[in-house]
Amino acid sequence: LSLQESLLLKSLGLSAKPSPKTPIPVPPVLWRIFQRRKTQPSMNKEPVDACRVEEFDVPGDIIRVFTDQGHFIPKGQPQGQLCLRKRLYFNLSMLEEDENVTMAQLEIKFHHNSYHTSSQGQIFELRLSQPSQVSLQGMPEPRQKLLVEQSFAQLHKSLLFNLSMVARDWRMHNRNLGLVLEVAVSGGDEVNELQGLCTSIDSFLDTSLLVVTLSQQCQVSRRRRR
Amino acid sequence: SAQHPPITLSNLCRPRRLYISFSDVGWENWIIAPQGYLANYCLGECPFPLTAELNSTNHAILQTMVHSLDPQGTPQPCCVPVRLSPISILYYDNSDNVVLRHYADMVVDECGC
Repeated sequence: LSLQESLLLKSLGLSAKPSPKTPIPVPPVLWRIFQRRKTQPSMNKEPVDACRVEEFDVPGDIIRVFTDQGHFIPKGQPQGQLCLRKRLYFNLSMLEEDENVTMAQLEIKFHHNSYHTSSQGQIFELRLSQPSQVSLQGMPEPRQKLLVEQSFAQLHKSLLFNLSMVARDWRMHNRNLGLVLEVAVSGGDEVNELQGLCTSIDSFLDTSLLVVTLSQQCQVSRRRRR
Repeated sequence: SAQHPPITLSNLCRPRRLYISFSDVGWENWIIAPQGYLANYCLGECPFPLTAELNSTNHAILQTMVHSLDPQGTPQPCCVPVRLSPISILYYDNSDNVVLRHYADMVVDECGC
């Protein structure tokens, strides 16, 4: 690695030259922000603040989208309205030590099977909680801190949740036990009818966590400006 | 690939074209976009009398005057960037995550003395 290249990589905030093994597709939200910035008229006299993400109106110069590495939690015997339980896990460990998390947004996308006439207008209940300790096989479920509880109808849009406090908590205490997502059918009574409605959520559920951080360079320049 | 400044009458201080191509440095496998960008650089004279469009500081005006009286003793003022822009780079990090990072002061828009 030539000296110039390592110095340039260092000035770009990289300890080593990345060599992607399994490059994943660029998340659409990053691509949109990148394109918008590229087309921003650079001749406008107002200097662009490189340490602020205008799209979310938060300080930050680095944006990442983490894919969910959690797994579905077996429901055990059919539990009434419960359609699915899933652990969500986002590996934030590759954030640099000196990066400050300024925003974390969870996106949940249901690939609704919108041709299921039976569930048109069906209301679902969503609960998102944060486990306080690791759950052990055969042991009672550990206490969980409820973060979000809301109902939603079948729409073709994402559900977005601001998890900035949770992400900061993970970083601060260096303990990231992920999250537990539960989706249940609201109303209905016959078990088989309920399970039929659950299939309208379809098996595939896509969740990702968009994280904005402020690098050391920006923190220094912001302090200097203040 | 810096183009050598064209031989023109006005070798005054101003931005010169400098295109940085990431594939020239073998970074195209981890930088997703852009493939390169116009960084530019500043080059040129800051002669006496400094004209208004040279974006000069009061100190530079003073220094050119002293330089014109005593060329050996006091050099001309330097031609430096006075307005820069950031760029955004989309790249794969060492964990194959996609990162969008904003880098300040990466493009020279204006030069001055």
